[in-house]
Amino acid sequence: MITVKNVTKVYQSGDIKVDALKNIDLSINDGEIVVLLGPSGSGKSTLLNILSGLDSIDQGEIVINDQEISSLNQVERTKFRRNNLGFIFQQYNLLPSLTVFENIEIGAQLSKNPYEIKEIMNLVGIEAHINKYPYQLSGGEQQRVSIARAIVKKPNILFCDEPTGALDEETSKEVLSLIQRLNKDLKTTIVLITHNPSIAEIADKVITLNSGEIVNIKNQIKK
Amino acid sequence: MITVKNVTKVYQSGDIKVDALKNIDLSINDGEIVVLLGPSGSGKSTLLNILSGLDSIDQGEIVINDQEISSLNQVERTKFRRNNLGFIFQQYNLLPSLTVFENIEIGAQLSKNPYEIKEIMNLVGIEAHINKYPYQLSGGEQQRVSIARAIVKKPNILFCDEPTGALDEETSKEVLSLIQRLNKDLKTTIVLITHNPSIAEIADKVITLNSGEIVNIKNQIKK
Ligand SMILES: Nc1ncnc2c1ncn2[C@@H]1O[C@H](COP(=O)(O)OP(=O)(O)OP(=O)(O)O)[C@@H](O)[C@H]1O
Ligand SMILES: Nc1ncnc2c1ncn2[C@@H]1O[C@H](COP(=O)(O)OP(=O)(O)OP(=O)(O)O)[C@@H](O)[C@H]1O
Ligand SMILES: [Mg+2]
Ligand SMILES: [Mg+2]
Repeated sequence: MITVKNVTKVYQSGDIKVDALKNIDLSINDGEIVVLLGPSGSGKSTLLNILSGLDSIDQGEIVINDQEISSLNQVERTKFRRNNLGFIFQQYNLLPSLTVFENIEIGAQLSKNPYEIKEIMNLVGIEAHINKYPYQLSGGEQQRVSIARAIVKKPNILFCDEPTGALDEETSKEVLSLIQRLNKDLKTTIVLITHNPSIAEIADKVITLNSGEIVNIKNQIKK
Repeated sequence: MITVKNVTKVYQSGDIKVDALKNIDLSINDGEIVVLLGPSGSGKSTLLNILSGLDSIDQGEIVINDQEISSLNQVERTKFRRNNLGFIFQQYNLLPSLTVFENIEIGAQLSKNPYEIKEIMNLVGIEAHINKYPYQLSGGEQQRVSIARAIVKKPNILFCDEPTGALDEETSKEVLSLIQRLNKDLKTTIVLITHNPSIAEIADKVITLNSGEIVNIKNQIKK
């Protein structure tokens, strides 16, 4: 269960001051698929980053599985994240000096019971690139390595920041059905950002952001 | 006019050998909008990179505006590209130590008659971020800075690698109509990669790739 109470996040740096999130209240139940929609710059990635403890908040409280992560320091938040959460980044964040296999292995090593690395690579169609370095991959191939790395550790909660942004329709469908299978088979909670409203069909709950605020929460029957 | 004759591109590095493009023949007329479609890994970015001289080829010939760019060395290709071509990269490639304004200014300085920087920023909706650094921007905001930087110099040919991948539907439409306006008003030749087939509607010609080969060329009436 994720609970967010009256959370505010301000980016401040020199003359730059951005109210990225204002008075956010929301809750996400175990095993739910939640989709975050909203225009570019509306605060989706920021919300994902503070939900997963990647970034800190200025006001309010965030509780995940009874752990108040907003009161942990950065080292404790990192430990919590490594043990419980999977993250597919909007810009992939692959380690450039490690091969595809090694990048995914890093994810697997954080788990007591990970998937087989080769099996996961097969599921996202990147087995042919096993020994390549990130710079030797296409945009969509890098994205799929990022996906494999997040999924292989069978996280309790999987955060996905535009996981199919660089993929063609075919490959997008395969990735989404893989995410749905994780949710169905392992009861993984999914929090997914997309700017593609058709992807929202797989969600139990669709949260729409605009200018740092939640403007709509829609409960629906997921497909 | 861009002419590609029997072009082959192989990536070779240690044990890695990838036939990224095989026997490519195509031509692009001045003022045309050409869209490249194809699955992830099919060779679209590679084709764009060799068309614009960003990368070299192993076999064949590429001629742009009567200049055989495939026979130029890297320094000469860079000079040709700076003077004639605009490029929107799949991963934006912004300079991290320059502000939004300075990143776009770099594009403007390469032209004798650039657009007003503030006007272009306004057109893609990023004027509020003028003094920020790339790391202080959302994914879609970074993409729009990359677009502004390419367009501001009024290039003869504009290469776009998934220019709307990180953008919501609204902002995507604005970017695409901006690209169409460049084509209509300045007769800019547009070569655009997308994995979104609906974007292909704006094209005079749609070229489909699969596994490094052209599998279809469709001429159509552009919208
Ligand atoms: N430097 C490199 N070394 C080896 N292989 C490479 C290199 N760069 C690209 N490739 C491979 O060449 C193929 C084509 O890559 P390219 O980036 O052109 O694909 P793409 O069609 O743009 O894909 P996407 O839609 O995922 O961006 C891919 O299989 C990729 O793994
Ligand atoms: N480090 C930072 N400093 C200042 N402003 C920031 C910083 N990071 C993000 N922002 C701003 O906060 C706002 C929200 O950013 P965020 O990345 O959450 O948007 P988003 O909804 O994910 O957008 P996109 O769909 O383009 O990825 C944006 O206006 C952005 O410019
Ligand atoms: Mg984002
Ligand atoms: Mg590509």
